[in-house]
Amino acid sequence: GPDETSTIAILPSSLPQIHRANMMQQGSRAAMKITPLNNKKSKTKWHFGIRSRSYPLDVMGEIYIALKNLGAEWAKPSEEDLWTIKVRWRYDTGSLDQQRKIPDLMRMVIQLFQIEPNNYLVDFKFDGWETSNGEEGSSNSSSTEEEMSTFSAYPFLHLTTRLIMELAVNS
Amino acid sequence: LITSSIKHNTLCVASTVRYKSKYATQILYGPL
Amino acid sequence: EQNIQLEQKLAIQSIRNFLKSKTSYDVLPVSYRLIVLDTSLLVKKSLNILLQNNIVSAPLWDAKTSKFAGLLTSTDFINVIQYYFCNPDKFDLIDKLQLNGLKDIEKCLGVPSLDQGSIHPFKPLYDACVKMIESRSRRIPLIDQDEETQREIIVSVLTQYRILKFVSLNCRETRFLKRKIRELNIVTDASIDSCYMTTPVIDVIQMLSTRGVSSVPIIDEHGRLVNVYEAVDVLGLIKGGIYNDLSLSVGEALMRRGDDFEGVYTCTVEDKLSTIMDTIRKARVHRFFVVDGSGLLQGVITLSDILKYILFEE
Repeated sequence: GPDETSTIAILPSSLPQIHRANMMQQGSRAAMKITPLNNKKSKTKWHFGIRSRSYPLDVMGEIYIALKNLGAEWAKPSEEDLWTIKVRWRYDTGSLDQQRKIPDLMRMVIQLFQIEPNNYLVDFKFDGWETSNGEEGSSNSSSTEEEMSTFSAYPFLHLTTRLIMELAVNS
Repeated sequence: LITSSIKHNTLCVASTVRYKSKYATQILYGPL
Repeated sequence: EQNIQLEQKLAIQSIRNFLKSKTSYDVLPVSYRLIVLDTSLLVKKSLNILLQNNIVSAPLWDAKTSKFAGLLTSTDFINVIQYYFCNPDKFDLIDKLQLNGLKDIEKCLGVPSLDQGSIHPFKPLYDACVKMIESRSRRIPLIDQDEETQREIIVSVLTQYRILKFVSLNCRETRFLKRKIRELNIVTDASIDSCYMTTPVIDVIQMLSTRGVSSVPIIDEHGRLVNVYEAVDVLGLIKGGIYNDLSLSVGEALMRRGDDFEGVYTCTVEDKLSTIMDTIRKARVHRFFVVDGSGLLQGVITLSDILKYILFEE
């Protein structure tokens, strides 16, 4: 049970409501104007990918234009699947990568989904690394995604941020 | 990729990745 | 008395072994969020993001170098306020200041850069604690490497509070820490760093910065503790845009505190670490101000003081 001899307590005069009452009582002018910080957290609404109500082919066109502006490459889409883009994007951060043979080509899959009539979702998925001289990143050879367990999402987040900005600015 | 609506010219994207046997949702805020 | 001393000694050694047997990774929840800020964000935007997410610190990511760029903490915001008071004409510069500009502010003020240090998540938790005490910072980033690209991964950031809470939740031995605080020599004399309700808030902010402390006790004319100004209160001050009011007293600045503030925890030298750790287990408390029977301020016990005792004493 709790230790009866404990003298740990909360200082009453430090509670915000009591402090404010004390300050008002002292008639402090500034105190009248100062409002407490609103700590109600605006709940962040999360959703997969980015939404679009534009015509599907227009969305795909916008994405290709944005990818081109950002210097990314993509595989020629197959007739059967016009709504998936396999992207390869150079992500080099200075000469460091070359010296250390760090894979600097990130692969990404961008896919358009229909959620309901006139409501589409563009999904972005990380798809491994390649090195410039065409070697596959080790993620495809040695360990499957399942085994790979120290994966930094930041380069992927950074490139998708740039693509989303390009789309937002263009649109 | 998970995103939240652009507010105050700030973009917020996130991705949930497995780190060993735990799950980290890495959230990155960047300027639009 | 001897039993209590012996029990305390054995309990501390057992807790220390626990810290050596666990890793920082063990402290992480099974599923958690980590908010990271791109260094090209504006400082004022990052303040909104911290407040929106109810956090007071966040790791920074430099997309140009694809590297971790240190932690944004309340110390950075204190520096911004001090820079403004030294250069009131530079207001619009502050308005446009990006996170990657904070280092320049430190140079202008001549304040030392906070040595963040970092540690691998699978190193012993004891090592993370020692690193934190050495770097005088109250949090430590856990950094690993992406096995594919050798790029840094910010796995999480551990704080002294999270570690002591982890100990209080998992070490039953904390119940045997029955020696009185007065015997343990872990109380820091806080009277030198105190102020009054009418002290200008800029002077208190200067004390936070020059003394390298994270809180300044506020006493009345008799020396009784009445409140505390904390480093994290600066975020609310900047958010309210009222930091440029030179005449603002610390009592007025405390009007910014939200209603979810739990209050200032006090104890006396008669208390024991067992009840202190039990309070940490139950509440979000970051320090205990030591008062005597009539409320006169005697000192403070910070989480660093408790951690140092567990790591190195007995």
